[in-house]
Amino acid sequence: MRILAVVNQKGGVGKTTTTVNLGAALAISGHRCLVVDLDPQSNLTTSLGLQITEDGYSIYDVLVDREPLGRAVVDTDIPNLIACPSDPSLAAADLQIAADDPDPHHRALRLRNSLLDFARDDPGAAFVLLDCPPSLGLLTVNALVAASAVVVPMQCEFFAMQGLSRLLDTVSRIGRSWNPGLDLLGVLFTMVDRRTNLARDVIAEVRGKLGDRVFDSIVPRSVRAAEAPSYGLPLQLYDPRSRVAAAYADLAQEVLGR
Amino acid sequence: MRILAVVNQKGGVGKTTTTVNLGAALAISGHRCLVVDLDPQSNLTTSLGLQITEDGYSIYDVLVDREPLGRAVVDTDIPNLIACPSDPSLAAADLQIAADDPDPHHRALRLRNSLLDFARDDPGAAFVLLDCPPSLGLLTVNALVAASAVVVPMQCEFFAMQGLSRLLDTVSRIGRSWNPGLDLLGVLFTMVDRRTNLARDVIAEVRGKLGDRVFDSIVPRSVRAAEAPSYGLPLQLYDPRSRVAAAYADLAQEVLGR
Ligand SMILES: Nc1ncnc2c1ncn2[C@@H]1O[C@H](COP(=O)(O)OP(=O)(O)OP(=O)(O)O)[C@@H](O)[C@H]1O
Ligand SMILES: Nc1ncnc2c1ncn2[C@@H]1O[C@H](COP(=O)(O)OP(=O)(O)OP(=O)(O)O)[C@@H](O)[C@H]1O
Ligand SMILES: [Mg+2]
Ligand SMILES: [Mg+2]
Repeated sequence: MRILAVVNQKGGVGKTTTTVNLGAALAISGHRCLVVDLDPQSNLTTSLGLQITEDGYSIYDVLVDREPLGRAVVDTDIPNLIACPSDPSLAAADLQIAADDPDPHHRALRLRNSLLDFARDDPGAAFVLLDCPPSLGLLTVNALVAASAVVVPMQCEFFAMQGLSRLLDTVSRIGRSWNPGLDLLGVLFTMVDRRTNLARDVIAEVRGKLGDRVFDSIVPRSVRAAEAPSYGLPLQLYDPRSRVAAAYADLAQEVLGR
Repeated sequence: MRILAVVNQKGGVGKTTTTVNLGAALAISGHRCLVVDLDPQSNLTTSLGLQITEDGYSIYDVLVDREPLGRAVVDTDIPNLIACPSDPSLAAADLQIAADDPDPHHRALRLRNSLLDFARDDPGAAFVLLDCPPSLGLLTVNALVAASAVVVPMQCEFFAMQGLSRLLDTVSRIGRSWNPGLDLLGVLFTMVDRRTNLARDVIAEVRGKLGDRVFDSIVPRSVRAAEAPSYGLPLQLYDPRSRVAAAYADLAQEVLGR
């Protein structure tokens, strides 16, 4: 079971869109895939048309009340794609877990332990994708401790460049102290408008710095990607011939090859 | 002194870009304006060309170590525009303030008290704009408790719609319990591509729901806005004839008129 954390503290860079569509592309090509929504905004949950019901379980119950992850996991419209929803109460999880567990090391291990138990119960899942909120707080730290590798969606813009080096520092710091195998699988350029100089400059600079730790696949900007969530569908179902769906299918092949 | 919190837990919607350019537009039209960076990403700080030095003060020192705000405030390249920078250590401020102060009410009052002291020392500031991080955590709650009104930048996309009702619920909840005067000054549509149906649908739906609490000014998508931060300049200096600079100048007039 490969666990990938989809991380970037910069907001609105395409973390949720990448988790949904990469997950769907992996599932469609035959690899059973669990996607986990770690964001109190619950954008992943609604992108897959899932409801957050009062009495249903979510990642909040798993992390704060230590319910088994298997109890919160539900099916989606796509065969082979299963999901663990989140809900708004997750916004208070940071402080609640910190109050409950004074040891910073223990706090950071909750998600990893839940996933290890889940892997024993449901050995069929080949991939787990963790959709992180736009911060480097406890939920993201839990994802980095649980993950075997990190996917970093980024836009070709100035703020994104600035945040990247800080994010990679955090990834290697967490790797050194809590998760020695953690590695950058790749940076993914999203919402790219190739006509602008800014995009070309940023792509050249990041490829220059990171070499092959940048995916070849580049996701173009397309309003189809922004429309799909309102129908609760990944792009492979909403508009399978779109350039964005094709880019995520390419990405899935690259991830399988690494 | 009018204190406006620029808030939206959805990431990448233009909070920082709005704070910088609305602040610059207010300053250029003669109103002394303080902008405060409450985001550990420090995007506002770098957009104004400010350095985060090891020995300098930032909002972290004000909120966590209770230094006077006046000590952290610096001048910018624009007359009448002053700024309080942030730095990466702010990422831990939530947990540090919570550990230091068990009373949730006290924790939420730190920024408001700092601004009240600042207003006594520097009575010339007519406006304070608070740039919030993409979450509804303690830093954003501090901003909502300190503010007299809220500006909500949003993109014309599905996730933004979903987050808006949750955000407005939070604003009225904070208003009821901690800040009775708090009010939505307006929703600002940002990065708008008017050619898409999605944009037209979202604008129509939000205007239908909120009426005049939506600004008339609409900020178009333009790569010039994404280029300006890399030069450390607001748009009024980087490209004063751009459509985005003009939209923020219009917004400033609307804000002055409300
Ligand atoms: N390739 C694309 N083309 C156009 N729009 C896109 C594309 N990918 C994502 N979007 C839209 O951009 C917005 C931001 O994307 P998304 O929500 O996936 O980012 P995020 O990093 O998960 O945001 P947050 O930081 O708030 O969690 C969304 O409204 C989404 O629909
Ligand atoms: N009108 C615009 N046209 C094009 N790009 C824009 C526009 N406004 C902002 N941007 C770019 O979009 C990205 C997101 O904007 P910004 O950083 O201001 O949003 P934010 O809400 O502050 O993000 P975060 O949630 O990470 O704090 C930035 O790279 C910015 O340069
Ligand atoms: Mg997201
Ligand atoms: Mg910002």
